[in-house]
Order: sequence, then structure tokens, then C-alpha cells
Amino acid sequence: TPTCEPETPLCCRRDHYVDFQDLGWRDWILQPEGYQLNYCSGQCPSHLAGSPGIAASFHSAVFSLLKANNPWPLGTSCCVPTARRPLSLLYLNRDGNVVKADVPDMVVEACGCS
Amino acid sequence: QETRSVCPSCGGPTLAPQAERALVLELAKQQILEGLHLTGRPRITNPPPQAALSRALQRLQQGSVASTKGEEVISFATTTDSSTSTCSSMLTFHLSTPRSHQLSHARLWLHVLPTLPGTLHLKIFRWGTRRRHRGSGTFLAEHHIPSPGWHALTLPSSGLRGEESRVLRLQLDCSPLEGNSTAAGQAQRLLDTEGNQRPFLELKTRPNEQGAGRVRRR
Repeated sequence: TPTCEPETPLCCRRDHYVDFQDLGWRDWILQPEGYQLNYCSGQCPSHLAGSPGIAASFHSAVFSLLKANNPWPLGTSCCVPTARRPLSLLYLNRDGNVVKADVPDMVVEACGCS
Repeated sequence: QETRSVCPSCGGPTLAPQAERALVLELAKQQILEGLHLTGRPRITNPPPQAALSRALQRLQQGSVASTKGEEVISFATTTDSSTSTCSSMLTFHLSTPRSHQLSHARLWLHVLPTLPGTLHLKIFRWGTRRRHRGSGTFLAEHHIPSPGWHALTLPSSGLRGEESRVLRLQLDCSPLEGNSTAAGQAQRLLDTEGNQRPFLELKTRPNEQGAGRVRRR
């Protein structure tokens, strides 16, 4: 997936690094110091519809060609996450205990057109 | 909002960078609290001492396992009242295991002082916190401790489940192993129950199967 540049109109991944210091949460989140809050943004014209970003395959390429040559678009397609990974957090809970939790699907790694 | 550029997704005007940054930080807060199943950021009233915390994390780093679906918890003994004997103590822990999780692994980490004269025989009881159970202890485990230093004592996780109370009390009853007369007369403390070497519980929880099944069916 291309990372979004200001002039990128097509479906891409917009990266934002969030430092827990900026949230004022460094007193209870011990590790890590921050995380990537990425999200997907951009247009999905018909010839890109169903193209799963980095997970593209020969099948999806042919499928895209068929769609691009089809004069009747199959309805709208959205720019959505196609690959995500978990985030491990070490934090203090309300009892002052240290908790290590793995939060699933926390970081968007790739975007694609639905 | 800047009118000159257009949002590539929705066609609306894009946000000014500061406004976008503020929105991203708000989104991050929501995403993290949801991911940790918290309604708000915890208010820490009694954080553990930094030295005790980093020592405990170092210990666990050695035996750390691959990331699990559940959670790993370190809970430090908050108050201990050492009875008159050399090393029997009552340890109190504050635990709040979310209902959707159940305890799958428990170890009590103790630091035995160098004053240990030989092998120590330690029994661990769970002390009731409910009025009707107060004053009665449920036997959990017994261990022989041959040397001073840190020791991780396995506890039966089944013995720690159950009570709704968030307070867990463990009674340590220890005595020098038979035949070791020198220790009996000694009055030194044998267990380090305060300061940076205070005892802590290492717990592992995993999502409740039946709960997870229900989510899957839905």
C-alpha cells in the first residue's frame, strides 16, 4: 500500500505516530512509549474495486482488468484496512498491578479497496 | 477548515493539520481504552516502587513466553503483617481479573534473606476475606526452599479463583526443615516482605472459553 502523500487521491495508508506523552498517559502506560495510529484514506475508482492493496494476486489483477473494461461500475468501493497487527501494552491498572495485554488488530499495516 | 484542498475520501474540505492532530489523539485514546476493555484511564492511587517494578519485570523477562491471547499480571503484596515467628507472614494482594478472563497460571515470587540457616519448609494458605470465611485458611501449596535469593513458587490457579472479592490474602507458614535446630532459636527475619524485594504474584489469564464460544456463535 502506498503511504499517503498530500496529493495522493487514491486509496493509501495515512501514518500517524502517537506518543503517549501527548495523551498525558505516560504515568500508567509503561511500555511502549507510543504507537502507529494508521488509517486508510483515498478514492477507490471502479478499476481498483476489490484490489486488496499489498495482498494483490494474479487473480485480483485479472479481476481488476475485467472490471475496468466493464462500462457498468459494480457500485461504490471503499478504502479499508486489509492487514493489521496486534499491539502489546504494559500498563498499571487501577489496583497498581502491572498488566501485559496484547490488543489484537491495533495497527493498520495495509489498505485496499473493498 | 481549509477550503482549498479536498479530502480524497469523502470529498469534503480537509482538516487543518492541528485539528487533524487533535482528532487523531482523541481517536488513539478511544482505540486504546476499547482494546484494553477499559471505560476510562485508570487512576493510579498506589503505584509500585520503580525499583521493585523494574526488578520484577527483569525476572519475568527471563521466562517470558510468546504473546498470548490473555493477559499477564504482576501484583505486589500491598500490606504484610509479619507475625512474631521468624518468617510467617500474611500477604495481601489487590486483584481485579476481568469477568471475561479466567486465571490459568499463578506463581508467588519470594525473596529469602541470606539469614536462611538451611532448607526452609513453607506452607501457603489462602485466607478468607468474607466474614464467614475470615480466620480460616485453605491450604494451597507447600515448598522446600534450599537457598537464599528469589524463588518462584507455583500455586494452583484453581485455588485462587472463585471469590468475587478483589482482595487476596495469602498466609505463609514456614519452619526450618526437621533436624535443623540452629534455625529454631534464631529470631532473624527469613523472608523479605517489604521494600524493593517485596513478594509479588505473577498471574496469567486467558479469555473464558464459554464466553469466547458465545461471541463466535454470535
